[in-house]
Amino acid sequence: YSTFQGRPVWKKHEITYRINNYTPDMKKEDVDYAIQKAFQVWSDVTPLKFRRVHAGEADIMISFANGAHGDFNPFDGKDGILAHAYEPGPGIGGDAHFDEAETWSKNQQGRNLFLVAVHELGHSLGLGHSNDRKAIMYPNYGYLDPNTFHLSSDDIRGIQSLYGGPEKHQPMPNPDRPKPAVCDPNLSFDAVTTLGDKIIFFKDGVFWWKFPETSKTGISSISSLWPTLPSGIQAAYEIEARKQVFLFKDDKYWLLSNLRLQPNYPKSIYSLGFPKYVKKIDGAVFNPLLYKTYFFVNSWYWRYDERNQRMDPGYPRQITKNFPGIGPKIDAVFYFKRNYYFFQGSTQLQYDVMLHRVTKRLRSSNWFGC
Amino acid sequence: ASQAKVISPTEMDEEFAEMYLNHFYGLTETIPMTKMKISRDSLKEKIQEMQKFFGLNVTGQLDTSTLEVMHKPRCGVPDVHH
Repeated sequence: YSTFQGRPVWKKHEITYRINNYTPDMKKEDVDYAIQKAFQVWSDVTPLKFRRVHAGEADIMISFANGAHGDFNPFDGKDGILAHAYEPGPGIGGDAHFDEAETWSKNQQGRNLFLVAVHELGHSLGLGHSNDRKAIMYPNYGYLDPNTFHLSSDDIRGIQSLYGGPEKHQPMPNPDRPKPAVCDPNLSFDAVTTLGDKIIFFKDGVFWWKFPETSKTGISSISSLWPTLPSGIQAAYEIEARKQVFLFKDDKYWLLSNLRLQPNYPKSIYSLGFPKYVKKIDGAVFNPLLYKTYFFVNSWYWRYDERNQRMDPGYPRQITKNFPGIGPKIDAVFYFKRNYYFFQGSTQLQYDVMLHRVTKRLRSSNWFGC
Repeated sequence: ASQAKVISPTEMDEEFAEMYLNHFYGLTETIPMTKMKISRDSLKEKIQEMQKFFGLNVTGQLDTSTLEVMHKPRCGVPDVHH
């Protein structure tokens, strides 16, 4: 890695940014999200916090521009130079400019805005170019996959040589909303699934992981492992034999295989056979004995045949009628040792798949020994 | 680095390379103002600096792989800070 001459850095840990304008290539919310995620990549490994402002001068001003655009570094049209940014400092210092002549995107078409933003924000924070091709600070574009991207050790060494590591407490993906304590009696989960030898519990931008048989737990931010995955995952299930975990949010779903986000995702849930009136999935669970997946939506559920890759006929059916004691609506569900564990608010119901009935009523946070 | 074919660069190649090396490797910054004609030596030296940075064969010549890297989409911040 390298830094700028004189090692300019921001002398404070809370840095503001402002998105001055937008590229017509992407939806505004996709630009906002790509930039937010790009900042989160750096805040996850430093004590820095980034706060967005919508008016006035921010430390880091972000804009899209064509050709000559007011600094002494005109852009050169499509390809060639994609973007540039200035080292920390007043005025234009820290600012990041993106060449509007490129075709910006949130996927691998054209130029991925998230990847280029992570690189330029590295400059905005004081990093120079690295000759390590695996580093995000490598000057040429096209060597990294946005789906599997994570900072290289060279990047982390570089930025931590300027700002140090994150403060001792766990990373807080959203400083305005403190991380919920896992033993809070009112805690409910967004989604739960097994993942190899662990169980993972999603909540907002974080997830807890736990070994079922030991008390060892941990917490991590979704973005630190999977920067392009949104927070607020709503449903998740694992097909252990295939080492696949499917994650759902709104009308999209992603596939993790060996902990890596797979290319060509997200996909639409309608490709699974849901009718258009289904907007999101509350919970999903794979039954390895039947090789079927159950999807729970409001007070109804569907059943998907994983072998034939299609929804079974005769669905949806009502949850309360076919899962006695469960529902009418659920938050999350996962399968473990011949039981489904249904989560409804702060309550968890152990449901024996052979006996077809609830056999235990627990608190949602029961797995954490609260 | 793939085995670079030694070619005789076109005038356009040379112009592009000088522009590239000037923007990213400060080619003209290190040449005394009194001599604005870029000498072969300083050009060769900058080509070597760029080849070393990108892990290419350090030949100081504008071979195919060097030109190929120069034409890749990239960030506009210089690779070296003089």
